[in-house]
Amino acid sequence: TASIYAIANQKGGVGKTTTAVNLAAALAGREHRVLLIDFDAQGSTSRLLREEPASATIADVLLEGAVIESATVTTGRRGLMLMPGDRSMGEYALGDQNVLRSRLAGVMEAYAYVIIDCPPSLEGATLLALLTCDEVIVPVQCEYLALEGLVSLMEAMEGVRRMRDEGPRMRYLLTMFDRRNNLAWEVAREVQGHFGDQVAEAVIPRSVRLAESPGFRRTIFEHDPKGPAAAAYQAFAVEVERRGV
Amino acid sequence: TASIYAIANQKGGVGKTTTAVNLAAALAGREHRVLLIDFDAQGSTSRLLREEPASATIADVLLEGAVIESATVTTGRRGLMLMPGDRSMGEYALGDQNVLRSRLAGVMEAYAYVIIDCPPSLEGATLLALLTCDEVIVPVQCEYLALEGLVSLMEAMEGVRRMRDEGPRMRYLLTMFDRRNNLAWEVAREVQGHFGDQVAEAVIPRSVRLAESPGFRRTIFEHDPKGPAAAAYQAFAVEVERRGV
Ligand SMILES: Nc1ncnc2c1ncn2[C@@H]1O[C@H](COP(=O)(O)OP(=O)(O)OP(=O)(O)O)[C@@H](O)[C@H]1O
Ligand SMILES: Nc1ncnc2c1ncn2[C@@H]1O[C@H](COP(=O)(O)OP(=O)(O)OP(=O)(O)O)[C@@H](O)[C@H]1O
Ligand SMILES: [Mg+2]
Ligand SMILES: [Mg+2]
Repeated sequence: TASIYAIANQKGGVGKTTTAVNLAAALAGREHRVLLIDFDAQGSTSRLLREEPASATIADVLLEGAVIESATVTTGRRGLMLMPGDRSMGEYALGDQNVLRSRLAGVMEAYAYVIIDCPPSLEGATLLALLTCDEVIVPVQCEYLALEGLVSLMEAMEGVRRMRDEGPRMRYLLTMFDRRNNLAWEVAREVQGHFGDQVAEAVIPRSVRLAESPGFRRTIFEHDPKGPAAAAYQAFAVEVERRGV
Repeated sequence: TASIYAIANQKGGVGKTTTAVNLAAALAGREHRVLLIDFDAQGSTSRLLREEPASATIADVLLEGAVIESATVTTGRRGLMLMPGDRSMGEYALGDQNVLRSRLAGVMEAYAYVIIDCPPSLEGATLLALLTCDEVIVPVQCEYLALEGLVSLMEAMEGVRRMRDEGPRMRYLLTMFDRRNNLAWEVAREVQGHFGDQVAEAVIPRSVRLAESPGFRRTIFEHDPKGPAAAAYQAFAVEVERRGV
């Protein structure tokens, strides 16, 4: 049955969408069936990967009871299906906290992984994802302001743990790591010190190729398959496989 | 009477907080009295500049009618006062769209500039800021995904213009510009092509010094006064002065 991952961090621009797309692509490339769900009203994940319009939106699934399949589209990549984002997700307010789990119940055998890209927030759609997932992957940009943001994330997770029996596991992924820059090493050391083995072994380097790839509507594996960023996301996918739920 | 600027862009991590803090500091350094308001529930602006706790919060001002002065603190920098952010701003839903303008009425003669740092969203507190300000400063990171985010911002601004007689002016500021990188030039050309003279002449370079400065609780003028980032924010402050409302 599928493992559900939420990619979340209320700090903006830390690499949530980039991680959601490239982790999903790496897992699909390793012969798994993956469903990528775009909870961000900006819908950048969807624009990157989408092939054709869906007949229903995520909001139809959550609010009107439409089935998951009607809001799912192909991406042109084997094994990778997508539920595109929708502007109405920006105003989604949490209702029934089990709505996503019950909607996904019918497809849990069809996928090995469900990955949810969240907007930079801890409310609404993101809260639903935190209440639904088995594990939260938190991209942590190797910069000072991103470090400060972790405090409010940890407080929010305490709230989530009070709302559901067993809280999700946490996994912190260092992103945009520039080894020439002292600040990056300092932040990495701080994160390792705080979170110990909850920090992924893979570290995503700062890479212009990653920033370029959305412009070509490509994953990093299609844009720069032999580069360090593709290798890092590949290594992270192997870690996710190994630690499965 | 004070000019009111909102620093907004729902795309995360594009340099809103960095621009709010350093523009406010540059204007205060040029002998203006500046009030910096932190509408972001993460409160990173406040942590950077704050000297002592306020007796009231922004939420008390907006929801309970507390006076602005009770929620304002010194920052240790001449001419620069701060209204710290508050976690409750994360759930703020727009009520009376004139509430901020009427609360500010009593201090509009005390300041030359009021600058509002917004969270990565277009709802709630950000919408209030867009309805209150004379001008919106939109930091645009020189990367592809930030470009896509401008489409939803422009749509949101059409909604704002329908809600108030005269919409705010728009000003786009290119940030994290790395001249060694083709992608940055491409994005800059695209933004200039779309927005013409609404694009600020000043361009903020990508600079490790800027990313480091929050860790020392310093503005860029205190951390690296002779560097390119300080010069760029100084030039932008001069542009804001010249174009004033
Ligand atoms: N490792 C990396 N190296 C260089 N650039 C990166 C890297 N990861 C992401 N980027 C770029 O940084 C910017 C922010 O990344 P992304 O949009 O994935 O973050 P996000 O957390 O999803 O943002 P938001 O908070 O707006 O949802 C994008 O322009 C992206 O292309
Ligand atoms: N010109 C620059 N060069 C290098 N780093 C920068 C620059 N401007 C900002 N930064 C760094 O980039 C990160 C994002 O900037 P910042 O937090 O100001 O963006 P933001 O738009 O306020 O983010 P959020 O959407 O979370 O509110 C921070 O770590 C900041 O220190
Ligand atoms: Mg994103
Ligand atoms: Mg900010």
